[in-house]
Amino acid sequence: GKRQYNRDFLLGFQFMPACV
Amino acid sequence: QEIVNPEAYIKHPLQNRWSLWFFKNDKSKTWQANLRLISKFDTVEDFWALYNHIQLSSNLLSGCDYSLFKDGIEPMWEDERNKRGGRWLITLNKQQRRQDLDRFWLETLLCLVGEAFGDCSDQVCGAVVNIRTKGDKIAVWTSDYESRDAVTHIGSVYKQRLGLPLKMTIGYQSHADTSTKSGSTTKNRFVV
Repeated sequence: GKRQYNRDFLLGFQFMPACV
Repeated sequence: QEIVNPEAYIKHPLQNRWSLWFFKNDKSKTWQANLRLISKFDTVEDFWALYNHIQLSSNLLSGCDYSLFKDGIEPMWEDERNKRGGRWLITLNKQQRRQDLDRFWLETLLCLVGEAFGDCSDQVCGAVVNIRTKGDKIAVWTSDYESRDAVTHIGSVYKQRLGLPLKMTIGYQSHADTSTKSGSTTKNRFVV
């Protein structure tokens, strides 16, 4: 299936520390 | 032995790889020479790394554009994936640059990278924000203006996501009509 992400899920990553 | 949660180190892949383009109006150069590819990304984390790093639309000079398109599609009518398409157009008044522009553009980006239009997302090519003195514009570009069902589904979901009032309508114009118009307005193929 398609990788769909809703807005709240996406917004939750805005200020996450970057992956290393 | 340590068990590591994959959530902690695997980036979240997007359905598509996206390219962010920047246009700066320099009248001494051709239109194409003013268009620059900034970066590509294909994960949620890399989308935010780019978004958080660049200027908000409301801080750009008049005449500038951002365009976000699927990898392989150039942000111009002439591209094979755009030439039979059109756009849902949001026209903003001058006050809306302060009130609405940045949140509308972010919402547009989230609709694209999150594939908010379901199966119809396949018809989405990209989106453009134009910063203009006379009024800013945001548009979602799709690939086939004759696909009534897909185009109107995309338009109604988009209008809802922007939180536009029901009584307000937005229009969809084909690029063919926009590129051959004689006056300042292009007829709407669809409205929602």
